[in-house]
Amino acid sequence: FDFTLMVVGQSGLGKSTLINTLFLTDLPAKKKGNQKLKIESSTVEIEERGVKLRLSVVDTVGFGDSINNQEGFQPIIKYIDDQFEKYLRDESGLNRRNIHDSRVHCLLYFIDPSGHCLKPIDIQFLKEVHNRVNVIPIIPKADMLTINERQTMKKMIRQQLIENKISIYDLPPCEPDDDDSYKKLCKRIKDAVPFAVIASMDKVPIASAAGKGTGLVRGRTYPWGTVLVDDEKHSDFVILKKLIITHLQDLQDVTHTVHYENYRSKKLSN
Amino acid sequence: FDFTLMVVGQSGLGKSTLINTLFLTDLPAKKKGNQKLKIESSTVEIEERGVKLRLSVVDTVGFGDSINNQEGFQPIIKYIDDQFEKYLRDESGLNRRNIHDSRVHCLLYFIDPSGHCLKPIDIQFLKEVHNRVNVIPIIPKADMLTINERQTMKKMIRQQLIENKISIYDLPPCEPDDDDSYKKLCKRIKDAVPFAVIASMDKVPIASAAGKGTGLVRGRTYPWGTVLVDDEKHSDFVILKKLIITHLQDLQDVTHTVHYENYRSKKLSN
Ligand SMILES: Nc1nc2c(ncn2[C@@H]2O[C@H](COP(=O)(O)OP(=O)(O)O)[C@@H](O)[C@H]2O)c(=O)[nH]1
Ligand SMILES: Nc1nc2c(ncn2[C@@H]2O[C@H](COP(=O)(O)OP(=O)(O)O)[C@@H](O)[C@H]2O)c(=O)[nH]1
Repeated sequence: FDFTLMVVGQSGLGKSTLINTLFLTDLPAKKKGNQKLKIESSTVEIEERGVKLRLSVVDTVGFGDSINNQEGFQPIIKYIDDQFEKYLRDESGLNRRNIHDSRVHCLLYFIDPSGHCLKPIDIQFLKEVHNRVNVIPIIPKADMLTINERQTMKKMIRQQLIENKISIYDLPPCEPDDDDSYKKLCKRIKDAVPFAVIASMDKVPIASAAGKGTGLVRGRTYPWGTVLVDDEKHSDFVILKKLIITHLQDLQDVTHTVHYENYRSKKLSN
Repeated sequence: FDFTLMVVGQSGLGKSTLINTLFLTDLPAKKKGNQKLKIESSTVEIEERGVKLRLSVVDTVGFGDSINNQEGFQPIIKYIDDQFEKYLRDESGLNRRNIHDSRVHCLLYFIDPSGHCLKPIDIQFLKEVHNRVNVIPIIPKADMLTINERQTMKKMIRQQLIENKISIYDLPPCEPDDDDSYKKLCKRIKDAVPFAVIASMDKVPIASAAGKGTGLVRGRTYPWGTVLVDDEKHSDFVILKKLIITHLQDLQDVTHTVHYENYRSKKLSN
């Protein structure tokens, strides 16, 4: 089972930290500050819910970091199209049965949490990619936003996505015979977009229940308190993880039937 | 007593919140996201330590917010030079005694806390202004950085300022006969640069000492704890305020004897 996830956003927004926290991988923290956009891909074997998965993570280091970002997007667009092109060739080749699928099944887009809404660079980039790949918008480092500020920012972003006709990954509609807990989960996922998440691979001590001493859990410690990765009251991390893990298949299907078909028909009609 | 303070940094970094928290003013939160750089100046009468002060705050809305920021700085540089020009004219005019000093005495530069260090836009802008105005570098929204991350970021920034030969406002050396507490304050100020501050005009409840019920103080409430503006263990806000208030006179003197003289001699030698 091959799955490819791309992360895009300015450097320092916590992209590698989030990937490591989601999939318990160990991507190196980037060398900071080099502006030239570089696309780096790394593959890890992971196991989620008993399914063995070969996860490829494509990181875009240096996105939006230079003073003039006009030309910044093209390498990313080209990377996504190149994977479609490779798949198209393989599909029409001799070895159709063993195609290695390197198409990008999901793109996590990181929005700067210190803005109030999408910036021009966000809108321009999302307009270029939303009909090529499944986009999931993320507000990283959500521990810098109070609960009210998160709600306000999410509302603003949803409005801007509609105004600019940017479509993001949408869950398939629930079947009537789906069980209640699945329907509830889908509703919570839809309400959470864009996902305000925190991430951390550091272990912090917390007093566990019934005074059995302290356990070590993933979080970030401040002088005024400790924020916990796996606490649903602290961020949308847990919901985001559920979305990705339970919809791996659907993310692949949509990539194949919608985005890839889009590419193919454009290509053949030229 | 006229004092002019300029704030520069991307929108959303908390510039107006910090000014309001420092001087108990009520600058409006900006209308978000318009990229065209606009320079807005507003004047308030404040009183600090018994001294009546006419404080002018010059805000640069839209700095660094567009996709191509190459041309972004010029209006700010021009504003600073224009005030020198006005002062030069007034000085050689008839009414020398009643000159209204609108020169910029201090520039608070806001560094994006989600970066790890100075970005290209920071370095390029600071190189243009550091010999025209007293620059004080600020890391706003420091509640998103753990104590370790703050130390690391401060170290990186100090190194970059040295490498790029950018000079920032430096305290006048202590006199031998200054009292100990002033010498201690100066040392703490020098060690704190760039100042990692938080700001908030919201009042939050905290349990006051000896269980006398709760008081209301300035801070930000999160599900995992409350960060307090006036708690020195939480940020450098208190130290920054002390620096500005105790050195208003010196900031004016340096503006007059160093930066204005620079401008005058350049102008006259042309
Ligand atoms: N406040 C906060 N900081 C975070 C969070 N996640 C990561 N960071 C910090 O952000 C910095 C940059 O993270 P990194 O993953 O290297 O960013 P990248 O350049 O986008 O890959 C590191 O110092 C992290 O500790 C978070 O959820 N909250
Ligand atoms: N986490 C955090 N948020 C802050 C802080 N100061 C201001 N903010 C928030 O940042 C947002 C932007 O503030 P504003 O002062 O309007 O930014 P400006 O555009 O730079 O003037 C507001 O939602 C503030 O509540 C702070 O110290 N910490």
